[in-house]
Amino acid sequence: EQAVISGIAHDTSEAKLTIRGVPDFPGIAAQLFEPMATADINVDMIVQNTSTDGTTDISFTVPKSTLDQARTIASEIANSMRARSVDVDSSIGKVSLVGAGMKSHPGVAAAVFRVLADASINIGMISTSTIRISCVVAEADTDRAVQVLHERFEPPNVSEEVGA
Amino acid sequence: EQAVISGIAHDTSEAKLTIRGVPDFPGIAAQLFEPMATADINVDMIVQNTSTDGTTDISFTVPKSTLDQARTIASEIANSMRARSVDVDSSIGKVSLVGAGMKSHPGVAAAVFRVLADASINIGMISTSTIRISCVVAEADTDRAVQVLHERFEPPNVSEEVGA
Ligand SMILES: C[C@@H](O)[C@H](N)C(=O)O
Ligand SMILES: C[C@@H](O)[C@H](N)C(=O)O
Repeated sequence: EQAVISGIAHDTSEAKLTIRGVPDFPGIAAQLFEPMATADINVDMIVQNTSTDGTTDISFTVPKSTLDQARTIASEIANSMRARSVDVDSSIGKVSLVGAGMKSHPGVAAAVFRVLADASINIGMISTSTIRISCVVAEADTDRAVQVLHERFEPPNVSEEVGA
Repeated sequence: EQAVISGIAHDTSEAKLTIRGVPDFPGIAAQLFEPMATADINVDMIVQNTSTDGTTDISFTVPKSTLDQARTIASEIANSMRARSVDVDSSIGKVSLVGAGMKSHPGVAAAVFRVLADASINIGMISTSTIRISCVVAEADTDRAVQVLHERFEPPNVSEEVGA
């Protein structure tokens, strides 16, 4: 399968919340996101890695305009499930390489990480699939991240139409 | 924007590796995935959450057939970057709800997490975007996860064509 890079997208309209130390058993993720949905808070990227010692962290992004509301709800839920804390980062940017067949071309993800590293851009979060490689970086690094990715991958000029 | 659920996909052909406690500065992700690419190991899902205390974990999935090779490489790299450990789970299943517009419909992700919780299926990893909600569960829970998601979402019968 050919790897196709169709575009590079970016988004600086969101903020990130991280619930630290949530218990890792059934029902926890539902308990966190059902109230968010009820409050009509648009949740975009959700990232949860594997637990250690029975707890893990859950991060998610929301429009900056709804950050305060999301933080209030998250704090209540964190308390009720005895999570350790709620961290907030309102200065993030999401940068995504969009394409197809990238699972069969591991060099693509490696190259994304390499160009960002060579530009001294730290990668705060990673979420990938065969059609999308998304990295959360500092908001201040977003434009430069987009620039170096364009220089490396030279995708067709469709990035304006592609959501991050 | 209308939320559209186009299918439910699942994949039990992969294994998961987690490098625990990698340093969180530029170059680390590249150092891990460049050798994987050089060794032609197809990396599918990469998940990294936000760091605490300057370190974080990076998880990724590979075809089970390449697990041993991936583990060998990962262990060497983990040592060189003084990561804490390499964990492996060869009994995972990936289940994905595929669609569009899900960022604007937070109830969809919440419902995915709820149906899995009600089926007593623990969610080990989460990675979402506006077009895909992916959960890693125990391999033994995969069929049941697909079943309860089908019951809840009743997507068009396209799940056989949709990659997880
Ligand atoms: C941490 C959270 O994902 C939990 N494992 C659940 O299934 O809800
Ligand atoms: C942890 C890893 O992603 C690191 N922050 C990097 O940029 O490579």
